Amino acid sequence: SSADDIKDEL
Amino acid sequence: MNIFRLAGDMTHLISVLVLLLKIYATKSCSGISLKTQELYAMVFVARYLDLFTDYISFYNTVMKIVFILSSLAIVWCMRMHRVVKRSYDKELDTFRHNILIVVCFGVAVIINEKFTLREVFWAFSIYLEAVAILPQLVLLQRSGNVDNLTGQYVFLLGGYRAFYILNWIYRYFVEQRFSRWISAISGLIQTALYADFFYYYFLSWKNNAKLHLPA
Repeated sequence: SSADDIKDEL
Repeated sequence: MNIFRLAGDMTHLISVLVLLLKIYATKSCSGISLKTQELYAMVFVARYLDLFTDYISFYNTVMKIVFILSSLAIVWCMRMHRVVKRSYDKELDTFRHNILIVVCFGVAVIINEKFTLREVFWAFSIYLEAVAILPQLVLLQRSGNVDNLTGQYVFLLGGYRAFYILNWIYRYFVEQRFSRWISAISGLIQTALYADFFYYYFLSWKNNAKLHLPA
């Protein structure tokens, strides 16, 4: 799900 | 990583370095809103909670540490440094930023990607960043004239989020799954807040005049 995608942005 | 995001991160980094340079070189923080700097420190601390748990890349980790340390250093300088703090425009920097903090946290509790501590704090940091510049823009309006470095700082800060918007557009078309609506919408609002500043900044640059914001 979108919530699990790693936040790779600063 | 794409060129827009790299340009955005570099612009953001330069904006922080410009601010540190101004404070260090002139030993003055006149024209700078302490409240905006405190909001930015909160943005970075709330957003980078995963600094020690999730390793994404060397670049990502280094930049997070740089942003957290530099924002805390600026707040410390403006609050504690005996020379710098004397030049703080305390009577002009009166924006009630506590309201921003409470409202952003309230919105983050309602609108987030997942109701977990980390996601709520992440959404809080995104919303808070969108409005963090408000005390600074109000201070600039109040103080009328804008010294070069502070003007450049705000300009670069606006530019960084504008690059990020290009990054989100790029990612939307390139990646099949786009799950950055919270960032994208908040980033649009954030960049829109700079619009009037950009306009006056461009006018002053075109007329080669000192940047003067209408009171």
